[in-house]
Amino acid sequence: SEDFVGHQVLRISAANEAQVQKVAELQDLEHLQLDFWRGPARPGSPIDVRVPFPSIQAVKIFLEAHGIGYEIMIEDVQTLLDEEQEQMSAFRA
Amino acid sequence: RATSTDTFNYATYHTLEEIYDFIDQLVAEHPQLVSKIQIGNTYEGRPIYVLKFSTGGNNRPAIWIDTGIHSREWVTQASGVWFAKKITEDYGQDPTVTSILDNLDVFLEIVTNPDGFAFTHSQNRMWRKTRSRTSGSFCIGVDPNRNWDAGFGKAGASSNPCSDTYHGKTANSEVEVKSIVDFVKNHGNIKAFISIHSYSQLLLYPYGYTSEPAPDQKELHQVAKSAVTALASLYGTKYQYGSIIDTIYQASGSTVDWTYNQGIKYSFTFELRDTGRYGFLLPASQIIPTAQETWLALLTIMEHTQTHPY
Repeated sequence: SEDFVGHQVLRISAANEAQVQKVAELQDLEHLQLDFWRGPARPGSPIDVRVPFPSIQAVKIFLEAHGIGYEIMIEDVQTLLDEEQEQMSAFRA
Repeated sequence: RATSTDTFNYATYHTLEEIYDFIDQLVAEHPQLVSKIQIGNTYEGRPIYVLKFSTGGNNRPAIWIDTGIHSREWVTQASGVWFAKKITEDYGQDPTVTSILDNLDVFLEIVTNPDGFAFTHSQNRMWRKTRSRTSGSFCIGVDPNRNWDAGFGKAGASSNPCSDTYHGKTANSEVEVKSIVDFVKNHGNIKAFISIHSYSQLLLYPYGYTSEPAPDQKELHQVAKSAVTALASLYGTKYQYGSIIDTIYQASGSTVDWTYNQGIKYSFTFELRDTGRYGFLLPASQIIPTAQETWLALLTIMEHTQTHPY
């Protein structure tokens, strides 16, 4: 199974069109392996992105360098997935 | 395996096999009301099933509901299971449901992307697309909500097979999409089409590929307003509503743009809970509340469809 240990989901708040465009640029950086759960649309509309552990620092630096606000929506994706699996297993048992 | 659909646990997530067992059990328990139709096979050979709820008649006007075309949106398949049970419980008991089913058929596709769904259970919980192979690429899968023949390939979809919004080589290239297209065309009397996704709490209507307003926008907007009001009446969950392009972003080749262009006026797509805490990983404890509130919105749309024949 795919391992999501250390993956975080960031909720990004782009305040203006320029910031939306900056976040959109991230989509083109394939080496970061970002998974946009909610893509960049317009200012004020939240952008959610799952960031693999190796890319977290680069993404956060990118956002901070451009003054783009964000918060951590999910601290560790794998922790939630483990809870989900445990719950499913418990019901089966 | 649950011994009946009464003992089935609706408050947990289930595998494809468990859902398919549930479907068989529901049909066995309500043979006069529910039947199972196989509309095709997936890329990997799995059967694609649709539940038909019908009280008789011949090719009655119908309402289509699908859940889980994006496989990782688990709350949608789980809600679909709950809807199926709810229909059988309420027919003959609830006057609205009874009236709808006495006049219209309801088709419910609970697992619209079975290959992707199985993959989310076995390999990659975050898988969204189909599992078809693209020649010339190592990347697998097509976004089945960009693969419909409505503005296909325009802005709002990716031509990169590695992208999560890859539109595929051609419209209807995905058998999971083509099977529905064929079914809808062959049926010819579907009056409402509701495609359910998660998340972000939205109720959307066409268009997504163009900013041109749909000819029926005014009515669709009113129906959406009524539906989200009904939805919010249960737990206060707030939904935004509007056209796809105005409310989220441009998306070409999407399901309900195609259905609307086929003449299915009441074409809507939902994005279920949440607003930014769990995303696709909504805890199982929220399945039933999500399904319950969504059902109220669905009833609003279905009732409007029944009372506004066209």
